[in-house]
Amino acid sequence: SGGQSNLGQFFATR
Amino acid sequence: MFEARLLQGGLLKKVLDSIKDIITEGNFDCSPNGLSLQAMDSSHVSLIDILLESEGFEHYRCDRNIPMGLNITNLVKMIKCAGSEDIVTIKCEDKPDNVTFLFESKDNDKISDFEMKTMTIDDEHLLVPDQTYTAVVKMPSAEFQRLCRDMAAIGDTVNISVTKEGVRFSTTGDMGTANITVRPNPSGDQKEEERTEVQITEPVSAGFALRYLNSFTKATPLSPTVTLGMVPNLPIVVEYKIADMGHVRYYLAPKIED
Repeated sequence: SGGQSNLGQFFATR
Repeated sequence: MFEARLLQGGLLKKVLDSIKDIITEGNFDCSPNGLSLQAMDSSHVSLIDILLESEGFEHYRCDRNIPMGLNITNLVKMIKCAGSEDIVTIKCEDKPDNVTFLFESKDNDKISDFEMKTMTIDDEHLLVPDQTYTAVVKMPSAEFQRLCRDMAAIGDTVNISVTKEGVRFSTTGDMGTANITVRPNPSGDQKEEERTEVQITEPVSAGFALRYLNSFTKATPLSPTVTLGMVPNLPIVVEYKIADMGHVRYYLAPKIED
């Protein structure tokens, strides 16, 4: 299995 | 001020059970629309999104938006003091230092109030886009829970691939591999909540950490069904609808292919 991505890579912050 | 009265206090316990393994603190946002929470786990891999709509409460008053920062561990301790049949009222001022929980027994022979300190939480709020999902799978929540538990016994990561034939869950570990395919039920014999339904515009496949998915299944008592939404290369959404009230949703970032 590969590495783990995080949500900041997909969703913008407000 | 904010005041909300919930006839089914047991629901709050279930909601807290569904988040307590993932976050230790969070801002409950009280607004005229309802009570909501958005919070990420400490590694920012998963996001919890809760909505309890104002219409679902027996009484609901909220004059302005109030962020209610609470330590979840302490909140669980306090809500545990309510009987599962109790009516729960949550109250706080506009800029609260404390929030009050009032528990009334069903027969109205016992009334308790608990006051809990609030905290200031600087959390990052994520903008989750309104997504059209490439693949949507609706299945019995107990079956999804069982499946995640079985997969986690074998491996750490599950690959979920959805085609119109069904959903395939696969994992690999030191002892070997496991594959479970869930097919849409063809017959109309089952009750709606016992059916598996798959809607796709194109096949999708991605890997996810089972540790998080297993935590999400703590929401199983909230709903007989769970809905998985997938888009290639985007986080998966795992949604538990709360009848007449709202939802608990989880977003989980995918594993990256080597």
